[in-house]
Amino acid sequence: ANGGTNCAACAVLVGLVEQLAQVYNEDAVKALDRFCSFLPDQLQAPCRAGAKIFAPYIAEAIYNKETPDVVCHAIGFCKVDPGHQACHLFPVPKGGMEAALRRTQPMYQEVKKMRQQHGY
Amino acid sequence: ADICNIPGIKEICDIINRAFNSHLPAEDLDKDGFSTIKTFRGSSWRGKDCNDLDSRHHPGARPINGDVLTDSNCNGISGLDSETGLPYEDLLCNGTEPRGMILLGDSIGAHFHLPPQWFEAKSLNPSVFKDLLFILENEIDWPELSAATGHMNNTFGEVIKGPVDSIYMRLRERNRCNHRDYQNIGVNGGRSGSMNSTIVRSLVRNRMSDYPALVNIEVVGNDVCNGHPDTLSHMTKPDEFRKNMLDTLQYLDGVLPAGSHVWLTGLANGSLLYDNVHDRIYPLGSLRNDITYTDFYSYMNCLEISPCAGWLTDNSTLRYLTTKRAFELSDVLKNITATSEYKNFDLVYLDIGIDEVIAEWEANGGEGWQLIEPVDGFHINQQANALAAAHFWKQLEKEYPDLMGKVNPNNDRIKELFGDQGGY
Repeated sequence: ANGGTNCAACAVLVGLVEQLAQVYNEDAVKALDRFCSFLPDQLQAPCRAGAKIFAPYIAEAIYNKETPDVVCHAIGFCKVDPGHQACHLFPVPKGGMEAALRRTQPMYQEVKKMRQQHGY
Repeated sequence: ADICNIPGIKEICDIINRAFNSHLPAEDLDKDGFSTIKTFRGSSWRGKDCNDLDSRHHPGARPINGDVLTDSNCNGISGLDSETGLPYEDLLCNGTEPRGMILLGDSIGAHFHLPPQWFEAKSLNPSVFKDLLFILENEIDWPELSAATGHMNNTFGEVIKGPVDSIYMRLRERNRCNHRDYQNIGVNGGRSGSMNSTIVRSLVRNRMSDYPALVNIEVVGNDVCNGHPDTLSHMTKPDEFRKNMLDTLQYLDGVLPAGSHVWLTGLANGSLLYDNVHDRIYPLGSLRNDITYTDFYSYMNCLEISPCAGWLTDNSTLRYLTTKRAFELSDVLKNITATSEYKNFDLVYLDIGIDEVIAEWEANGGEGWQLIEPVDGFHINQQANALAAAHFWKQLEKEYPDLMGKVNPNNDRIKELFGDQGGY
């Protein structure tokens, strides 16, 4: 439900990137690249390929102080299925999840269009 | 479109499917069920094959012609004693009742572990991901360090901490002729149904040409664990559990060499998981102390991906009802043990005893949460695996000493002559 394991994997990854950015005092794009550089050689290329697509959106949302849960909704890995409530691992953002999801709707639409263009 | 249908990719998919679905080694030239590589169900899981071109040569085999020329059972003992003119296998192993250790079970038996360092921003660095591929190729399990078949020193100290102790190591210490005779057929998510349909069928033992084995069947949670919101209605019912286990045992009677022993482990009391960790900080929340295990459990339940909605929940009634069903299923195992007889093995039952292990740990000044896997909050960790091995061994020694076999009086001679017997 609500994106299942894809959503959870996204929340963990974005959460780590956001925390890395804080630990190393850098922006999320650099933090994501730092994360990819930690992986074994064989996995760095696919990691960077994914980062190239999503890093700008993740960075913008994190810059706007959105939580990793909200970021993952904005980039389409998490969703709210009919009859369900939005799931969150990190503390609920100020003003609640629903308001945050409304706030990030434009980004969601933009990512959706980008995904369709690239056939994801 | 299935990516596995693409020529070239198909062969790779076949290898992965063979390892991950049938629980048999992906690389096994002679198809005897044993491999020379570690991962993909290789020697991390079953003793290393010392001759992958001859299926008669594998761990657990009875020696061929006294192993004078080759080490057919891969236990590192071969050749002829020049003084007596007898094969060393005959001299050092005959009459010592060699036996293998085989685990059939779930992720607890396979020893599931995700490194907490992967979930802590401050701990992330290249060295914590050094063994990432190895870990994935072993299905995120650590059978080489597990309570049943652990067989090596813990050289992965950066991502998994704690001592190693196992039933196999103790069986080998008791009789060095047992070297390399282990099989860990633990499968993440394993339950009584999959035990009967696939897991037990991945056991490799030749009734005629292999030594007997001590087989531990442990499915300690997944029959009551699932991620469904209506979790109770998806749990295995006692009559279904009984049928699955009886079918499994009947199959085993057809494949195990005479003189084997089967030991059934009861289901766990998973309530202790929540009790011990619910208000502690989850690794991903360690930077700001803002995520507890209760938050993590609720999140998994919200996404319906929890490995156990019945135990990993703040709903105490649900936890109670899940434990109740687990105890009912354990009663089925006790009843089967008391009422069934098999031609090729005797059958015993032991409680899993994690409660006792935790109580003992606490009596020695420890805290319960220190024995639980930090990332999933659902398994026991390396320290607890080692303690569980010692606990089981003590129980076996006390209640069923026959299962362990004799102490081999030739152990020192074997050490002197054959050193580490080829290692692992």
